Amino acid sequence: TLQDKLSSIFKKLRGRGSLTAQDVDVALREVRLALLEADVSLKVVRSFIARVKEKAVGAAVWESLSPGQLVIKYVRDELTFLMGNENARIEFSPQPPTIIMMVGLNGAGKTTSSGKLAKFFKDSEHFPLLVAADIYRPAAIKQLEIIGEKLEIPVFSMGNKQSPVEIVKAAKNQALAQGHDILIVDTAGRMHIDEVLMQELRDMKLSVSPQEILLTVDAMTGQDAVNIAESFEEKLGVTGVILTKMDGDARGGAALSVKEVTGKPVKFVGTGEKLDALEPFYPDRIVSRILG
Amino acid sequence: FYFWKKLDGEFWEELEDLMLSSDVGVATTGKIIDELKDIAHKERITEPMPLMERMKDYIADILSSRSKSLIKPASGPAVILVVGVNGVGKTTSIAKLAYWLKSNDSKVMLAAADTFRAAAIDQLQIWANSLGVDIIKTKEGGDPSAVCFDAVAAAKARKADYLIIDTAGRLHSKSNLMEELKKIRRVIAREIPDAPHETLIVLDAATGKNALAQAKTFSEAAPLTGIILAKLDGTAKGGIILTISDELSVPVKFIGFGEKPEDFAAFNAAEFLDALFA
Ligand SMILES: Nc1nc2c(ncn2[C@@H]2O[C@H](COP(=O)(O)OP(=O)(O)OP(=O)(O)O)[C@@H](O)[C@H]2O)c(=O)[nH]1
Ligand SMILES: Nc1nc2c(ncn2[C@@H]2O[C@H](COP(=O)(O)OP(=O)(O)OP(=O)(O)O)[C@@H](O)[C@H]2O)c(=O)[nH]1
Ligand SMILES: [Mg+2]
Ligand SMILES: [Mg+2]
Repeated sequence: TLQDKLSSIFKKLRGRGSLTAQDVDVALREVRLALLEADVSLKVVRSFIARVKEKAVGAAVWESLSPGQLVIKYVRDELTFLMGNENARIEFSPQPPTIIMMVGLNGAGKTTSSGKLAKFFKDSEHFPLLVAADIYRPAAIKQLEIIGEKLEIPVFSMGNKQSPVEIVKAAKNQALAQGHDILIVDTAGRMHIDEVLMQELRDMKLSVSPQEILLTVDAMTGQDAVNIAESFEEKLGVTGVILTKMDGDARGGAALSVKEVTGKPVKFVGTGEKLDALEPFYPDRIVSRILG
Repeated sequence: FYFWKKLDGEFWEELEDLMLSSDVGVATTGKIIDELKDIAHKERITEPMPLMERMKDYIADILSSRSKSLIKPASGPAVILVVGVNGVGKTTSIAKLAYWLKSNDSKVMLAAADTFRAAAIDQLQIWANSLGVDIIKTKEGGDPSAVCFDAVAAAKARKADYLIIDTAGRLHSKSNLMEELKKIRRVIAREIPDAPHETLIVLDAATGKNALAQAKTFSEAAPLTGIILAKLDGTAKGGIILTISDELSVPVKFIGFGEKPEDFAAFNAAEFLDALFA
C-alpha cells in the first residue's frame, strides 16, 4: 500500500525535527504514482501534489507519527477536504416542481440512475414524475417506462418524434397539473464535444430552468474525466455529480478529477444494477478507495 | 506537439505527459520512453519528428502483429460472442458489426442473450429491423444460455455466415456473472465444437486502468480473441490498449466512433497512433 511504501522510504528519517523539502518530494513521488494508478487526471494530480507539498514542508515531525504517516495524513486531509462534505443534498425549488436533469456521456448510467433517484424520492414521501427525453437511442423510452412500471412511478413520454425541449415543457405542465413535486428528466447520452447535442441541453435548461443538473459519471472513467467535466460545466453548468458503477473495482480517481475541475459535489453513488442500488456520497470512502 | 527542434528534457517531459493523460499508464509509458531513448541513441536520431515517426512504427508493429481479421470456420456459421461491462457499447457495436459484415455480402443473424436489462431485447430488435437481419430472442427474464442454444441451431439451419451474440453488461468483479458467461460458452461449444470462434470484449475508450482488469478477468471466463474499442469520437484516446496489448496480447480488431451503424471500422494501428500522439 501507499502507507507501506512511504514507511519504507522514511525508515532512515527517524530523529529529524521536521520534514525537509527533499523528504517531501521523495514521498510525494510515491503519492503521485498512487494517484495516477487510481486514474486521477494528470493535471489534477499535479495541482494536488503542489498543495500538499506547501503544507507538508517544514512540518514538525512528532513522536506519535512517523514522517511517512505524517505525509499520508496531509494527503488524506487534503483529499477529504477536496471531496467536500457528505451533506450534499438535492436542492428543492421554492416553487414546485423541483426539476432534476440527468446528463452525461453515453452509457454512464443516466436512465438507471433516474429510476433509482425517483425511487429514493418516492420512498421519502415525494411524488416524482420521470420524463423520457431521450428520443435517439433505440428503446430508450421503453427502458424508462419499464423502470417506471417496476417502481410504480409514472413516466411522461411523447414518443421520439417530438424534440426534447417540447417534451420537458409539456412534462413540466403535466407535473404542475398533477401535483408532482419532483421532475426527473432522463436525457440522451452525448459526447461533450458534440456541439449540436450540447446546445440541445442548453435549450432544455433554458426552457424549464431546472434546480439540479446532475452529471452522471462512470466510476471507471480515466484521464478523460477532466475533459468531460470541464466541458459540461463550461457549456451547460452542472449542480452535482452522480458517480455510477461503484460496485465495480475501479479505484474511482475520476471522482477527484470531476470535483477539482467543477467544484460541484458528488450527491449520490450508484452501487449496482438494481433500482435500490443508490447511496449517499461518503467522501472518506472514496478517499480510502483512491489511496488504495 | 513535437514540431520542436530539440530532443531535450522538455520534449521527454511533454511526451510523458501526453502518454499519461491518454491513459497509457505509468509502467507502459516508462517502458516506451526508455525504448525510445535507446532507439534515439542507437540510431543516432537527434530530431523529435523522425523519432516520433520511428516510435509510431515500432508501436504499430506490436499492435498490428496481433490483429487479424475475423475467424471463420471451414463450414457452418462463425459464432461471435460479444462481452463487456455495463454500458460500454456492446449492443450498438453488434449492430455496427452486423452492418459491416452485411455490406461485405455476408448473411448475419443476431441473438438477444441479454435477458436481464430493461428493454435490452427491444433495443436489439429495433436494430435487427433496421439492418434487415434475423434475430433470435426470448422473453425478458429468460435464460441467456437457452437463447444461445436456439440461436446456434437457427444459424445452422438458416445457413448464416455469422451469428453475433449480445450478452448482458456485467462487472468482471461479480463472480456469479462470470460463471453465467462460462455457462453461455459451454452451451455454445456443445452445439459447435470450435465455437464461439470469436469472443470480442467491448471497451469504452474513456475507461482508465480498469480496462486492463476487465480484459484480464473476462479472459479467464471466456478467452478473448479481440477487442472492440468504442466511443473514440470523444476526447478519450484509449491509450490503455497499449498496456493491454503489452500484457495480454489481445488485439484490437475494430473501433467505434459514433452511434450510427457506419461509425465503425477495422482497427488501423497507424491511424490510431497518429491520433494518440497528435
Ligand atoms: N453494476 C452497475 N451497473 C450500472 C449502474 N448504473 C447503471 N448500470 C448499468 O449500466 C448500463 C448503462 O446504464 P443506462 O442507465 O442505460 O445508461 P445511460 O447513461 O442511460 O445510457 P445512454 O442513455 O445510452 O447514454 C446498464 O447495463 C445499467 O444496468 C451501477 O451503479 N452499477
Ligand atoms: N458516441 C458514441 N456512442 C456510442 C458508441 N458506441 C455505443 N455508443 C452509445 O453508448 C450507449 C450505450 O450503448 P449500448 O450498446 O447500449 O451499450 P451496452 O454495452 O450494450 O450496454 P449494456 O447492455 O447496458 O451493458 C448508447 O447510447 C450508444 O448509442 C460510440 O462509438 N460512440
Ligand atoms: Mg439512457
Ligand atoms: Mg447491451
